[in-house]
Amino acid sequence: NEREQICYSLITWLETFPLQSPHSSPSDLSDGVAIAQALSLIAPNFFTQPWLAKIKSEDLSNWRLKVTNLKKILKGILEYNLEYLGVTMQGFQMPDVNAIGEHSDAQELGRLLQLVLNVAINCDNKQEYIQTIMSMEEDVQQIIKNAIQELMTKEA
Amino acid sequence: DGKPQAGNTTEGMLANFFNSLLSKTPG
Repeated sequence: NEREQICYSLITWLETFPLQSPHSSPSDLSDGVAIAQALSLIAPNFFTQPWLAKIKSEDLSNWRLKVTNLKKILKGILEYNLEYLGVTMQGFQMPDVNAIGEHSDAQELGRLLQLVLNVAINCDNKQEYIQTIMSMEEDVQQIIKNAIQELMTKEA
Repeated sequence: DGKPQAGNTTEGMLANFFNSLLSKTPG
């Protein structure tokens, strides 16, 4: 499944980040904590420490709390796209954060990670992130390239 | 000599793609 391949390739990419929270599986990422940490590394002027502090990182046994985190992350990314990049993702199916929080759904997580990737390849330090991708295995690079191209066709 | 041009190999095409991203203006 292509969507799941995107998810697992982007998890491989996310593993290059020095994050405090575990980030090696869809289950690890389903509470949004590691993803929020990644965003605050990628674009610290936008995903600030006060923003990160609003992401709940303890007692996340109730999946609804995970979804609350994921909604804040998705909202933040969409605001970044609009305010910083001046784009909206017309026609890109937004990730179903309920499916990620409740079932660690890899396909939906793949969509969310695709949006995180888009922040990384457009941020001020994009050179660092793109070069990291270029040093990864060819098949992972190819999937990431396809994921970027899909987003590029949906930007307006 | 039948060798593929660098830009036509998978590696070359990937490098071209990511280099084109690098050359885009930040932000």
